[in-house]
This record gives sequence, C-alpha cells and structure tokens, in this order.
Amino acid sequence: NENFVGHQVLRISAADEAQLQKVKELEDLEHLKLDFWRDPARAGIPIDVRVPFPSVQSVKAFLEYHDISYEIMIEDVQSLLDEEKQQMAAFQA
Amino acid sequence: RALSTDTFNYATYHTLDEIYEFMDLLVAEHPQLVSKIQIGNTFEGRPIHVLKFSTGGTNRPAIWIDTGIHSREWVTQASGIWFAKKITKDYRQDDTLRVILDNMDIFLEIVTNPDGFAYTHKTNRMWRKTRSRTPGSLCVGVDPNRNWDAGFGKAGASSNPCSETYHGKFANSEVEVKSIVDFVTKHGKIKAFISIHSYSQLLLYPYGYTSDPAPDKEELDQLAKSAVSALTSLHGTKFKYGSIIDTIYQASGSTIDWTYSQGIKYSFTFELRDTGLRGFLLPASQIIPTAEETWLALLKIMDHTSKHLY
Repeated sequence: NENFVGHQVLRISAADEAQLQKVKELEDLEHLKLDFWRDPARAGIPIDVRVPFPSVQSVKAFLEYHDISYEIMIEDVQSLLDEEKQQMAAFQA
Repeated sequence: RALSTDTFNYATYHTLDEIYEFMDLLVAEHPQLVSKIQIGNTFEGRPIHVLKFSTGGTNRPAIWIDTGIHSREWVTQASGIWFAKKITKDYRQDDTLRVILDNMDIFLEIVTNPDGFAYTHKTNRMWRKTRSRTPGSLCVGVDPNRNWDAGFGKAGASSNPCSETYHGKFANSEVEVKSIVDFVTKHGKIKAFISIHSYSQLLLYPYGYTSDPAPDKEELDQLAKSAVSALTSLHGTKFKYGSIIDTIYQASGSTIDWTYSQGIKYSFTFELRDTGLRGFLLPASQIIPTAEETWLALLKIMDHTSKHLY
C-alpha cells in the first residue's frame, strides 16, 4: 500500500493573477510530486494540493516567500486513511 | 456480506467485489425492473457493468447516469449504489419517478473506472486515472475525463503521461471510455447524460473546451438552477452552476462535451460534496446525505428531460 504519512493537503488562496501564476509554477515542478485536488483555475477559487512529506517545507517556504496565503486542510492524510480503513473493517466485521 | 439490498450498508464505502455483489442482489430482487448489462472489459480485464432500470417497452428514450469515472472520488460510487436502491424503492411510490420510468429507461454505471477503483482499495487510495499502459512511459493511466472526442488534446488536458490530466494517445483510447461511446452511439436514444464527480459542489454543463456558449445554454442554465435549488433544499448544501469553462477552467476531451456533441441536450456533470476539510476523503457518515441531496437534483433533470423529449 502507498503510504501517505506526513502528506498534507494545503488550501491555497491566490489573491490575484500573479499569485495564481506562481502556484502554476509549482505545478510544473515535477520533483515535488504535488497532487492537485483542485487545480489553479482563477484567483479567488481555492486551490487544494496534496503535498508529500519531503516537499512540505519547500512548498510552504515558496508560498510564504511569495506572500500567498494558505491553510492546512489536512494535517496528515494517512491518519484519515487509517480511520477510513478501520471504519470499513468494522462494518465488514 | 449483505444477504439483501435491505441489509446492505449504504453508509460505508465498499470494494469493487461488494459493489458488484450488490448489483447482482438488486437484479435478483427486482427482475422486472432491473437488469445488468456488460458493456465491455477494462484494460485489466474486469467486466464493466451497467444497471438498466426499465418498466418495459423497446427502443425507449433513456437517461444515463455514471459515477466513479475518477476512481478516488469514493463518495460518487457510494452515491451510485444508493441511487440504484432508491430507484427500486421509489418507482411505485414517487409519482415523478414513476412517470419517468413509464416513458424512459435509466442506465446507471456505478463504477465507471473499475481498474482504478480496485487500485484505490489495494494500492493507492489517491489514484484517479485508468490503469492502462503508455508505450515508452513508466507512468500509468489516462484521465478518462480528458479522453473523449470533443476538443481532444486541446488546452485543458496534458500530453504528459505522468500528469493527472493526461489525455491519452488518442480519443477513446481508454476502453472504459470507448465502451460508453459504443453503447451510447448504438443506443441512439439517450436524452440525458449525467456524469458524477466529487468534490467542490458544482453542477456543470457544456462546454469545457471552448468558451463558445452551448446552443442550449439558456435552457441548461435554467435547469441547472432548479436542480441546484432542489439539492440545496434538503441540507442547505450550496452548489454553483454554469458551463465548465466559465465555472472552473478550460478542460478539453471531457465527457459531457462529447455527449452534447452527439445531440444529447441534457448533458451535465456534478461535483459532489466538499466539507472543506476532507476533500476526496469525505467521511462515510456523509455518503447518505450527499446521495439524498444529489438525488433531488437528478430527479429535476430527469423529470425535465421526460417532459421535454426531443
């Protein structure tokens, strides 16, 4: 099973077109292995992105450097997946 | 394992095997109303099943509903199961549904991307695409919502096989897509096509690949408005509605752009609930409320379709 320990989902708010472009730059950096749950569409629409643990600090630093606001939507993806699995197992039992 | 669809647990997520068993149970319990059709096999050889709800007649106009084309959007497959049960429960009691089924058939594909769905259970819960191989690339899968023959390969899809929005080598390269294309084309009388995704709470109509307005934009917009209003009336969930390109972003090769180009006027796509906290990991406790509210919107669209057959 793929492990998502330490993966966070960030909700990013791009205030204007320039910030949106910056987020799109992030999308192009394949080594970060970002998974956009909601793609950068236009300013004002939230962008949700799953960030693997090794990339969390870089992505946050990038956003902060460019003054792009974000909040942590999911602190640890794996803990939610564990909950989900436990619940399914409980029902099956 | 549930012994009947009455004891089946609709408030939890299920594996592919469990969903296929549910479909068999439903067919066995309602042989006069429900039948199961296999429209193809997936890339990995799994059967692709569609439930047909019909009160009889031949060559009837029909409504198509699919859930789970993006495999990780688990609330959609779970809602599809609930819709199937709801149809069998309500078709004699709910006048609107009875009239619809008196005149039309309903096709429901609960797991549109079975390979991807099985993969989300066994290996990677975050998997969205199909599981097909691209020669020359180590990356697997195609985004089945970019693989349709409508503005295929234009802006709003990726040519990179490693991207989540990879459009595939050519339109209909994915057997999961081609199976629907063949079915819809052969049927010839699909009048409404509703493709269900999650999340972000939207009801969208064509187009996604161009900013040109759809010729039926006004009617689609009015219908979307009334469907969203019905949806919101149950639990207060707010939905936005509009064309794909205006409401979210440019997306080429998407399902409902193709269906619309085939003359299926009532082509819609949903993005179901978003708690704002869990995204694709929507808690199972929200499956039933999500399905309940979505059903009200579906009924509006189906009712309008049956009253405005073209």
